[in-house]
Amino acid sequence: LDSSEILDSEIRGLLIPSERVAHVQISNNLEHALLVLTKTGYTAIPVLDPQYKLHGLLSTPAVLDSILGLQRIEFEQLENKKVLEVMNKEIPRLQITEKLKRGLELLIDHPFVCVENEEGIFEGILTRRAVLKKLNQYIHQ
Amino acid sequence: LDSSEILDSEIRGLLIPSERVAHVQISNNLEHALLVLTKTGYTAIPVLDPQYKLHGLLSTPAVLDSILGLQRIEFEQLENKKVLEVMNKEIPRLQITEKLKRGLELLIDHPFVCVENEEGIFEGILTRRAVLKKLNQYIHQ
Ligand SMILES: Nc1ncnc2c1ncn2[C@@H]1O[C@@H]2COP(=O)(O)O[C@H]3[C@@H](O)[C@H](n4cnc5c(N)ncnc54)O[C@@H]3COP(=O)(O)O[C@H]2[C@H]1O
Ligand SMILES: Nc1ncnc2c1ncn2[C@@H]1O[C@@H]2COP(=O)(O)O[C@H]3[C@@H](O)[C@H](n4cnc5c(N)ncnc54)O[C@@H]3COP(=O)(O)O[C@H]2[C@H]1O
Repeated sequence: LDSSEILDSEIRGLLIPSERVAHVQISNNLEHALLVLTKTGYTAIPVLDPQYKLHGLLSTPAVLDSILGLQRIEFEQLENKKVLEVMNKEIPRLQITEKLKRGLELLIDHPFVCVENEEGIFEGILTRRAVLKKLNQYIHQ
Repeated sequence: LDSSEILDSEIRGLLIPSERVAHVQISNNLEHALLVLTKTGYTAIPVLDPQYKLHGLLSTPAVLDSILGLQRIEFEQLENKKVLEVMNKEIPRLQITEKLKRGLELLIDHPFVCVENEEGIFEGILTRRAVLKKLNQYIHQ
């Protein structure tokens, strides 16, 4: 088995393209954002601005943690908070031209990695599922 | 590279053992369960009974979806619902003696897989992170 064949392949071929990626806008409030997460069924999604520039990730654990009071989860606080306040800005990013080798390393600690072009415009996401499927095919040859 | 070396290795070596796995009891209500999910920061955890027998998985999306009303998320309904009503019972299970080959196939569609012994007692979980880390080491040799 020649591992460089798979490690040097471009992530471009494994991406979920931006048009199929659920996301929220940086200006939304948390009540709207939690509805998006609940209806799409995803536990974390990218945060974009109107120009499709990537700003961070919003996860359900982070949203719920932000309204965790001493006695209970204080859901009435959701409409008072913004995505901007709760999103995770410290996220790895891949360029669309990068290799699977780099994607695999990042996916050890992240369920998915956002991909952007040189202008910082959001192109899509690379998921653990896509890479595990690829590795499984490769390892069975 | 000899892929059978990795595919035939036992999942036992890659498990997060039961004592380190956050879980809820089948008899808990959803308000308690959502607090456990929020405090541990996990998006899905196993559902056990007092004998440590595995019954299903509880995820934050499933909890929130169960209280999604026409206008808003109806958080006051959480104390009226039970884990039993909302958990996912249709889950894959691995025996502790099974091989990584089988684990890898299941992890394509599941972020983690519960592992049990022959008595159906919960032993731990096999996660995508553990397998991706292993595959990354192997592929770099
Ligand atoms: N509607 C659906 N249909 C089929 N399978 C589903 C599904 N929703 C979730 N899953 C399964 O559950 C895994 C974890 O989903 P989660 O939402 O926690 O975590 C997801 C989510 O945070 C994000 N993600 C995936 N697809 C997305 C999309 N189209 N839009 C936005 N975010 C997405 O990437 C993470 C990893 O995704 P990955 O596919 O590796 O892993 C997914 C997939 O195997
Ligand atoms: N406290 C923490 N410290 C460090 N990294 C963390 C973390 N919480 C989450 N992560 C990272 O985020 C990934 C997704 O976590 P999630 O809770 O959605 O999805 C988790 C969760 O549903 C479950 N899980 C993992 N460890 C668990 C544990 N100790 N107890 C209960 N469930 C666990 O297995 C899924 C996949 O876990 P995996 O490790 O592959 O992938 C984890 C890990 O890479």
